[in-house]
Amino acid sequence: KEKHKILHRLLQNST
Amino acid sequence: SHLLGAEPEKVFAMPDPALPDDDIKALTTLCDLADRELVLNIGWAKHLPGFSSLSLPDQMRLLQSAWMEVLILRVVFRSLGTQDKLVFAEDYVMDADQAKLAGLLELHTAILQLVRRYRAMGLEREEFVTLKAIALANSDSMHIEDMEAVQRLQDCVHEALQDYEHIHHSEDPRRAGKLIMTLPLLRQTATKAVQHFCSIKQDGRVPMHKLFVELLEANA
Repeated sequence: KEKHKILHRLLQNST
Repeated sequence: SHLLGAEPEKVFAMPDPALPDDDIKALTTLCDLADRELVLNIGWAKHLPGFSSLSLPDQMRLLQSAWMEVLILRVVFRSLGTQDKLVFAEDYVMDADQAKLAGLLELHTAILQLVRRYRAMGLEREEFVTLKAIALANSDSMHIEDMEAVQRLQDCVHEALQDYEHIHHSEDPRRAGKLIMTLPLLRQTATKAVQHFCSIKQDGRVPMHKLFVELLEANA
């Protein structure tokens, strides 16, 4: 999961 | 209308004028453009009805499987009005000779096949945005946790396409099916593209941003 951290972060952003 | 409203803004390629005009510059420009489009496409996915209520791991899996299909479908739609050229961005249009120089001739040919198919059908913007949503919902990731929720998303976007065709193309009751039958070629083309950019990544000569690399690695 650490490998996909940017996708994870972008999906969590509320915009 | 919801999907039309969720459509991301356009992106410019802005090739670096300081770089010499060679294959590395072309690939660098495309990878940079793709990375910026990916950020927009992730934002777009969150606007699809039902997508944000999927679990975060399922949202990730759909995007990890379908991201290149979404990128390519956007290039295809932009290229409908241009003969034999791919409109990667308004300021970045590539003909076969330029694609060959960049080592992308096979991919260029495959994407143009999709362009011709949709041009022959007169693909409309409403159909394009709905097909793009179908491609995401139908991405066939092998590790979906809640397949029922993904099925609901598929049903929702499929129904949107059926409704649109029923109202606007009642003269051709098979139009929705014809559109859906283009998706295997989109999948095949996206697979080729991912493989090609994976080998470019391994080559190490083209700088790539982290999100683009992350998604290439998710597919590899």
